Amino acid sequence: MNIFRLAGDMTHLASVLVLLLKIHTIKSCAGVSLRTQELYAIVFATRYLDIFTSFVSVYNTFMKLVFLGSSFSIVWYMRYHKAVHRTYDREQDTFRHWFLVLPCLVLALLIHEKFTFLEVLWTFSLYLEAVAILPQLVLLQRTRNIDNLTGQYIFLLGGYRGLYILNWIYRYFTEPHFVHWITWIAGLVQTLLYADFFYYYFLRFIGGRGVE
Amino acid sequence: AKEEEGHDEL
Repeated sequence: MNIFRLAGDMTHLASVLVLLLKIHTIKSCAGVSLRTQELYAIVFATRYLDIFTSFVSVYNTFMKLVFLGSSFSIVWYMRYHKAVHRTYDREQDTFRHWFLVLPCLVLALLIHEKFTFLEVLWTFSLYLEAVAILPQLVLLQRTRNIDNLTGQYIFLLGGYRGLYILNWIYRYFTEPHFVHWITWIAGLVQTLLYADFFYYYFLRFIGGRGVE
Repeated sequence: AKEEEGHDEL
């Protein structure tokens, strides 16, 4: 564990807590894409299948349970909780996110580190996570203005993988044989997809306006 | 060994 990875995990944890806070306290998911949340639930479900077979540390298992629990409960809230579901912008959240799943699965079957069931699904989860934010970014374009909590959620979600990139650079220079091109390229693509959002998000800080 | 056998990152 290094400071970059810990900062990355904490940023990721903060992003799900901000979203849960917004949904649970003000019972609103305005501006939040259910489709991105569904993709993230699939990402965690396919990435943490090894939670029962390979124990890394208490921290690792605990965080996996937190991410699994939060992503599925957010989907449940947005789909089935009356008050929250009413604030869901179904008409605008129309990105065909299922079209992302199959290509990621095919790619994982073609490009992976080991051809085993767990490893292919793990690789699939990396590719899917790289593009999971797309429905949310499209929804963002359509809803123009978003509230601060949603803006912070997206900022933290984008920032965590950026911190992971620093972690991979650190581990590359400090650990022999630490080379994971698939993870690195997927993580880079994921972070680059936020570039546009980061630009407007920082403009907001400079201009002191809402995120447009 | 741990790294090889599985993934130690989230």
